[in-house]
Amino acid sequence: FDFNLLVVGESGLGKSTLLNTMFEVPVHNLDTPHTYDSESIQIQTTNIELEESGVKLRLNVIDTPGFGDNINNLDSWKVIMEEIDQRFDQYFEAEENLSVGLSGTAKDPRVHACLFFIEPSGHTMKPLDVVTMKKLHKKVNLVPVIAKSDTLTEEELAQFKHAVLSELEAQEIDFFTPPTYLNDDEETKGEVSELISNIPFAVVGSTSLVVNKEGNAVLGREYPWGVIEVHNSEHNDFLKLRSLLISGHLEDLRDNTKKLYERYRSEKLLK
Amino acid sequence: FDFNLLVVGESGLGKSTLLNTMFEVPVHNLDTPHTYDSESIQIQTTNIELEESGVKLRLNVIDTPGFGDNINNLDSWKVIMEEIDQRFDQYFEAEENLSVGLSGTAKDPRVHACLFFIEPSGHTMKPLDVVTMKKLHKKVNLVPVIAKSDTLTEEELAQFKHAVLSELEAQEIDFFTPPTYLNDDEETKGEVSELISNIPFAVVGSTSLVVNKEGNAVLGREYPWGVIEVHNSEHNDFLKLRSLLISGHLEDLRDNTKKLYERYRSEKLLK
Ligand SMILES: Nc1nc2c(ncn2[C@@H]2O[C@H](COP(=O)(O)OP(=O)(O)O)[C@@H](O)[C@H]2O)c(=O)[nH]1
Ligand SMILES: Nc1nc2c(ncn2[C@@H]2O[C@H](COP(=O)(O)OP(=O)(O)O)[C@@H](O)[C@H]2O)c(=O)[nH]1
Repeated sequence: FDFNLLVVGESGLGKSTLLNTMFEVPVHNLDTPHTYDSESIQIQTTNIELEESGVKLRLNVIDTPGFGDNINNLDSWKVIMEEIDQRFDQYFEAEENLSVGLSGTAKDPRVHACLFFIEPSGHTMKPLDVVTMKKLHKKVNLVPVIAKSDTLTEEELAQFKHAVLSELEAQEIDFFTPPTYLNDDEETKGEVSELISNIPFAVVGSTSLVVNKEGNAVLGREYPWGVIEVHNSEHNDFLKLRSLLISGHLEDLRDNTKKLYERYRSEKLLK
Repeated sequence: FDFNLLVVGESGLGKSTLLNTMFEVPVHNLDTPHTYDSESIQIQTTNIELEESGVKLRLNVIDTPGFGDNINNLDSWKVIMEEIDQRFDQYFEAEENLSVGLSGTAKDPRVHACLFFIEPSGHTMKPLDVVTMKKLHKKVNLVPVIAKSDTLTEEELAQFKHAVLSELEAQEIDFFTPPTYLNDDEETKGEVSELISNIPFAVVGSTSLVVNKEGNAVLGREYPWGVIEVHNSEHNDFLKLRSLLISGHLEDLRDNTKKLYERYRSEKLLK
């Protein structure tokens, strides 16, 4: 079945690297030269066939290069908004023509999650990030992440996560949190609350193998002063993000997308 | 005598921290909450009395908070341009009224250097940086630095420095390089060429003491995976930047400012 992942964030925040690390396939060509020649965002989709726990998954990464990169970013969010709406409309059309059918194997074009990369400035989110999130959060599962989190010390990260959460709350921006169910056991409930308490996830990506302190070859980044490991939860929240997006809560994201779509659909029918 | 240092770069690039580290006095209050409530840049000047090798120095830091922080940054460079021109005009007025005199102790309002902080994206400079540098480079000694350079591995840093230099060359943007003089000895010539070959300097700032591998207390940043040291030239170019700005080439910066002023003055008189 389909998993449509919208990726938002300015150039140079390690988005391509993180996607390649997460899905273990070159989602993006890291060597494509970056140019700022476009005045606006150009939606780019990459489709990948994945298999997760025996289930075939069509991962569609919807990229938004150009977001936040221009001198004037006033319209940055509009192109993204249109993409989300257009995909809702496609699903709406398909529902109307029941001949297409909407079984589990049919294409589901709706955006199931928006991975929003926040620059690790150490202060707060940029105005463009806040404005964009406010526009999108009622239409898509918002998953805010702190990009290149190896820029921040443990102390700075704690402060920054707090600052981001306060601002999300003050601006009344909803973000996705996995639900717990009545019949979940204590261990599952514990995992879910552990996940939730770490949002926004602070992530580091790397497709290079480096040698860590114990002498093992791991995915990471090697600096003259030390080696940061992608799969080390002492070093960053990569494993938690992967759990949210792929291994643990894919169904929750799809279920919540249905709810968001229902809201969109009723507003559309009212007009 | 006066040293007027213009500081340009978006919020969160470690500018305040770097200035505090470089001048060893709280140039900026690091706890002032950052807000993005202004729609444009607000020039802020901080004056500090310093003593360097027995010489009293009036350091005037000209800050430009708001640069690059808005959704629309079209006018970011104009406010900065006006500040530089206005200071040239003040000097021009003073020259005209020779009663003020222009001895070594009189105030010299002209901007002697512009410390331009580049985000360590790993790709190239942002369009706003390029546009702004093109506007300023003929009027001020441009000193481009790569901010928070501990974000980049040694390999990424080498590539990024190369990308920045190529773009500066392609855009015909001049930046300050210290001169060598005929009577310089070989050692001095070697130091100068070593400095020049490391431009743009990759800097890290910190006013906190941390314990390094050897067990010494040093200025640096402590991560779970290692400690980066400010004064370690294996870790970053802080010492080189300090040499350029304070200990080695202050006079060269002031001399070159005279040349840039002369060009401004002749253009002004031609109108
Ligand atoms: N410090 C740090 N750098 C990273 C990380 N991930 C990627 N990078 C580097 O950041 C630069 C930009 O990465 P890229 O994935 O192309 O960013 P994108 O423009 O957002 O797609 C490259 O030099 C990467 O090696 C990370 O987690 N931490
Ligand atoms: N990784 C890294 N972080 C830094 C560095 N210098 C400062 N910071 C952190 O970056 C954040 C913003 O620093 P600040 O000096 O206030 O930036 P400014 O907004 O440009 O003045 C704070 O959390 C600092 O501790 C640096 O060299 N490297």
